[in-house]
Order: sequence, then C-alpha cells, then structure tokens
Amino acid sequence: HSLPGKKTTNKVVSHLVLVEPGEIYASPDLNLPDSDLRTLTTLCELINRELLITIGWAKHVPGFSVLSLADQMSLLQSAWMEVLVLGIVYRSLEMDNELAVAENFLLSREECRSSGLLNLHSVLLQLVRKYRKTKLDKEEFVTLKAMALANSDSSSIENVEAVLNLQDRLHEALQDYEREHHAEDPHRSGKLLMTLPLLRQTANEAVRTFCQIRLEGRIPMHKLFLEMLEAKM
Amino acid sequence: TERHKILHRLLQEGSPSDI
Repeated sequence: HSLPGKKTTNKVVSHLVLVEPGEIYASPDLNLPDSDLRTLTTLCELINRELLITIGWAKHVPGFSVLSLADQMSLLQSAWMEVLVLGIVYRSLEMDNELAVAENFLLSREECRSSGLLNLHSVLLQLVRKYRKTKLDKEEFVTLKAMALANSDSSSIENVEAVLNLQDRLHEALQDYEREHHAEDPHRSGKLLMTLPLLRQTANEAVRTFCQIRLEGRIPMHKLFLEMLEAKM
Repeated sequence: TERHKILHRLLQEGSPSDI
C-alpha cells in the first residue's frame, strides 16, 4: 500500500489512500514474438490480475463490505471496467500520449493501432486530458474510483437504500476534501463528478473492445476476466 | 451465483487457485 500524499482530516479519503493498491507490472511472455498478439496477451493477463486486485480493494472501501454479497457482486460486475480505466488514466497523467497500463507497460498510439485498440486509445486519452487539465490529485482519484463503484447503476441491487448511503458517504467525503484542499474553487467536486459520464462511456468502449477480442478467440483470456466480461453481456 | 462463481468465491473467501 502507498502512503498518503497529503494529510486530510477526512477519514474516508485518508482510508482510501491507505488501501490503494501498489504499483502493477506487466509480465510479457517473451516466447511470443513482439507483435499485436503479445501486446494483447500481456494486456489480458494484466487485466485479470487487476481484477483480482480490484475485488480485494473493493472490500476495503468503507461501507462496501456491509452490503449483501449479492449487492457487492452487482456493483463490481457493473463497475469493474470503470475502476480499471480510472487506474490506467491516473497512471497516464504524466505520460505524453501514451497509456500507462502498468508501470512497465506503456502503449503508444501506434501500438494501439496495430493491436486494434486505436479507438480505445483515443477515448482513454480524452479522459487523461480532462483529468490533467483539472490537475486530479491522488486523494480525488481514490475517492472518484470508490464513487464509480458505488454509482454503477446496476439494475439488480437488492438494498437500494444501503447503496445510496454508500454513495452519500463518499460524496460527503469528496466535498469535505475539496473544502479543505481546494477552497479556491467551490465547484471542484461538481467538476469531478461531471467527469463520470465520460468514464462510463470509456469503460463501455473498453468492454466492447474486449468482447470483440474474446469473440475472435485469438488471445488467451483468464477465467476471472471472462466471467466479468460475461456479466457485462 | 453459479455463473459468477469466481467473483462470488473471491468476495466470500479470498483467493482461489484457478483464476
């Protein structure tokens, strides 16, 4: 776990910073030729590991574990790609037109083009530019990520009130944090919330892309990734 | 739950060996 970047009095935000997973590294199969096949295989293996980490992380989001198991599953099945996309976008803030899928796995526009990911590259970079312009910081990133999970608009929630409470708690935490750290811009939390539609749109595009890859059947995909993709179909 | 057994198990128990 990484250490908090700055002190905040909001307990939810500081807890989310504390439970934020550490850096992730790709493990490309060097027996494969350096090709789109290797890029996509590396990417799919990475996503499977990220999913495992995301499920472990979700359990530490304050208020998540008290939901019923069915509702925890519904939130994760709806929001997992938004959580993953936000992580890639945050890692890519310092990059120059490259996507930092992992610390040692950067994807250029050209690599994305030859792997059939050009459209995904474009929409992800649109989100990167938006957050770069806003100067999204780590505390805001972790809070938005938890909000994406809680705000997944799943149609099969059993205890709607409990999920709404979770959303309210996270919203309050974000407002609290912005009052403390960005008092100069009273609209900042609203601005951040207004990025969530583009995050949803980008995640949907990513799901479409990987469903297509799955259909083509050229790339090996691990069981958890397949299960989560199937939940989106 | 049957269709989403890995997620179910991960949330309930911990890490399975066949991910």
